[in-house]
Amino acid sequence: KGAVEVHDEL
Amino acid sequence: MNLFRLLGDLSHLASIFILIHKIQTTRSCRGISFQTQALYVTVFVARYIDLFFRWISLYNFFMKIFFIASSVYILYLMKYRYRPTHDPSIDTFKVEYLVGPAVVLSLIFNYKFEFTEILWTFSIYLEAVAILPQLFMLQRTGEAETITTHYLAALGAYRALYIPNWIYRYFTEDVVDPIAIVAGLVQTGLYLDFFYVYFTKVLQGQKFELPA
Repeated sequence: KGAVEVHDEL
Repeated sequence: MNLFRLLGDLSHLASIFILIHKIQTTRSCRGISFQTQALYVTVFVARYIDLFFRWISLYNFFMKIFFIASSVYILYLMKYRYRPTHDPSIDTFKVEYLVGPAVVLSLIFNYKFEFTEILWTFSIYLEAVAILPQLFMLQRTGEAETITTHYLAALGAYRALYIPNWIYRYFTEDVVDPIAIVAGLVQTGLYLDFFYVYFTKVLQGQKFELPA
C-alpha cells in the first residue's frame, strides 16, 4: 500500500 | 473526497459554528477551555502552513482559511470580548504535558524529516490530545451546558468520521496514512466516555451531568 505522498486531508 | 470525510469536515465546521453561537447567545465562555482552543489554533497553524506552497483544491483552501480564522476569532472572543466570563482557575491542565510529547514524537515518527512535514506530524499528534484540557474541565465541574455538549459531540464526530474515510481510501485508492490513523483512533477514543454520557443523557433530554 502506497504511503501517502501529499497531505490532502484537513 | 468521499462522503465520510465530507461529513467529518462538515461536523467540524458545525462544531465551530455551535461554539461561536454558544458564546454569542450566552454572552459567555463558561465551561469552555481556553487552553484547548489555543491548542487548536496551534494545530491549524502548524498543519495548514502548506497553504503557502501547496495547492490541493478550492475546498481545501477555503476550509483551511476558515478553520484558522474561526479558531483565532474564538480566542479573541474568550480573551477579550467575553473575558470576564473566562475563569482560568478551572482551566489548569498542564498543556506542556501535551505539547512536549507531541514535539518529541513528531521528531521520531514522521514520514520525512523535513520542517513542514514535522510540523504536520506535530499537528496530528497534538490534535489527538488537544481536547484533554476541555474534558478535564468538564470532569472537574461535573456538568456542562447542553449546547456545549453539542459542540463536543460535533467535534468528536469529525475525527470519528475520518476513520471510515481512511478505511474507504485504503480499499479504493490504495493509500494509507498510519500516523493520521493512529492519532485519529486515540483522538476518537478520548471522546468515548463523553459520547456515552451524551447519548444516554443529553439526547434523552436530560442535563449533562457526570456521576458524582
